[in-house]
Amino acid sequence: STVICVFEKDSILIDEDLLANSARSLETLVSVGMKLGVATRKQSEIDLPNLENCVLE
Amino acid sequence: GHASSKGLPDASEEDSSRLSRLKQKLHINRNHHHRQRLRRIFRRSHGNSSGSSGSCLKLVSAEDFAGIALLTLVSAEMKFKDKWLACVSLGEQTYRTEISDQTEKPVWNSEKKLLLERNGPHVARISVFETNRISKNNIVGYCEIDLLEFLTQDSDSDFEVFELFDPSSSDIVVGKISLSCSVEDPIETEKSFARRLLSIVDYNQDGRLSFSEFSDLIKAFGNQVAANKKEELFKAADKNGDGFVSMDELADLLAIQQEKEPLINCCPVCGEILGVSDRLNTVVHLSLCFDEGTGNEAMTGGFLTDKEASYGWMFKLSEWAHFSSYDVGLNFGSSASHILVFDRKTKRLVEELIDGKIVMSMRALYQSKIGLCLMDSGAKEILYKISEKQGRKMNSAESAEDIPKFVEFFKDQIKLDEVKYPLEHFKTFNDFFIRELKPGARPIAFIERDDVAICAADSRLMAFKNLEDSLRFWIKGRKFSIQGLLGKEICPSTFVDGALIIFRLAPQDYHRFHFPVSGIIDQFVNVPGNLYTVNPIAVNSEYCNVFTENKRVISIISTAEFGKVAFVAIGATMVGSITFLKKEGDYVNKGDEFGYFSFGG
Repeated sequence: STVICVFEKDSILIDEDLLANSARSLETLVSVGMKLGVATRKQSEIDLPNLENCVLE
Repeated sequence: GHASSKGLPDASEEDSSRLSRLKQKLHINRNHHHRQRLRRIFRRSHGNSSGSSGSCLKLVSAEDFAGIALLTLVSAEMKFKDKWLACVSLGEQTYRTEISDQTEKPVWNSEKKLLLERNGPHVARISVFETNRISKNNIVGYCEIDLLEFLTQDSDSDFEVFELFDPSSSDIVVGKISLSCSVEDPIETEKSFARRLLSIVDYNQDGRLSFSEFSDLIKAFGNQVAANKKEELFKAADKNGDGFVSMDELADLLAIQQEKEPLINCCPVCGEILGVSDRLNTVVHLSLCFDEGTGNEAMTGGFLTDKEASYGWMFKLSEWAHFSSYDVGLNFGSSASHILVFDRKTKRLVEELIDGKIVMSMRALYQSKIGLCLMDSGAKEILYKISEKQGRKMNSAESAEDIPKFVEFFKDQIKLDEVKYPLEHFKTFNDFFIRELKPGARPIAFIERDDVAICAADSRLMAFKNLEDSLRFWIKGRKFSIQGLLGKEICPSTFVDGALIIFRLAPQDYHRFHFPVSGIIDQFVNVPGNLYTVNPIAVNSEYCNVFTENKRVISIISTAEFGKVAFVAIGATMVGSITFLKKEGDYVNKGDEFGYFSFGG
């Protein structure tokens, strides 16, 4: 059986060692809980308008 | 070397050259600040390990160490007589000794120089095999040794004895092995490397290089920039100005030059491009490649796993005849029967155990047009029916008898000491198959940080930044697409060009899957389908579209850090039943149990 996780474009920075092995078509033996990657940006930052740039008319 | 451009030095020059030699000695010591640091890392070991060349040292501290360790497998004490061979696996390389005589106390005295780095693989696996002429060689015992720890521990003796454990349960001792390990002095490494290099171009064997010989050497490095600066390099190397470059002077030139601007861009032996990260790494790499063993019983290398190293003449014959090769990466035909994976923990290659007959049937069914026709003429339905039947069988009380056999077959890949309940607890095979682990058996990385995603299952993982990469390196089914994977109900635009991570669970793996991220479960979508195998033999085949045709359940998780994440649980032949422990609207934390796969349709 298999689990496939699909992320939104540019939402995750996957750990380099995992990408490097995959680019050699080599599977990496991992366990639950091992680090997979880091969010590239806080989703909240995207949703909230960037107030600093607003100017009072 | 050839007659130098200058005559032999006269008496007055003799004094000045002696003075310059003295200065040079001081200069070298002052200049090689890193050598003092390395000296602090090393201390002279008592005596010498067996017959090794050069000075052997013990490590005092292992931080940011990089160098050559000399490992010698001396002997073993087993519990019965046989002909024995031993293997050493470190990273992606495996070496083996010769086969001993018929005895219970084999003596090999087999040594190997290994590249050891702090942030590289440093846990060596030593495995001992009993050998057979016709049937395959069997692993009898193994142990794992952290070589950096071994080298830094305080012990007067150069030899250590380690217990060998039964692969099926790591608390049964099956023998002992005696081995030694010491570090080659990095100065010695540089010198022995320079000595090897010098001997290549020292045509008249006078132990030093004239300008023309030196030029040949620089040319051999294939570095055009350096080739244009031969005179300058020669003058820089010839510190005592005697018109020749000695072995010490060459060693210094290579070491210093490699740090400033690399002389050697790629290894002249194996062709590997040499990063300029650390000059010692370059010299170490080159020394190992140039190394032809020290004449002692050097081990035989070139293997990827100890399993490959232990194969007998039959496998070698098949490899020689190109029936099958044993390699990392996309494999087709008979080479697909050896699936190699990289163990992220030990940084070592591991061969996946699959029954030969199953491999043959999968290759016939998934890697050929005939298989494709079979699928269209009813094989799909048969696979589905077999899986449903298997599910009923594995839920019966009798199936519990299969548990010990299953554990034996995957003996060194199932760790019973982390399973929550003892084997007797499980009333059916499926109960064992969806076994829970003891609390804490799987520590969650950065558990307090929701912007760090974790692995969702014990599995063989492939990760790609986008769909194109996944098609290029792994998924060969022609119809694969994000839309195809997620089914019609889910709008794919959110995920187009997103990262794709595939967690493939093998039969012996812990079969519960967990949340890779924290968030809220938006929805579940059931997509009925077939139950093809998810083995790479099918995934890498252009004749089969596993991920867009197999039965699967897609759940969408809304997260604060990653946006939306699609979590697709895909059933496979025999293991087609997918059960979830959470429901729509639940808030979940990364690492929580999400569900499990079990036998059935």
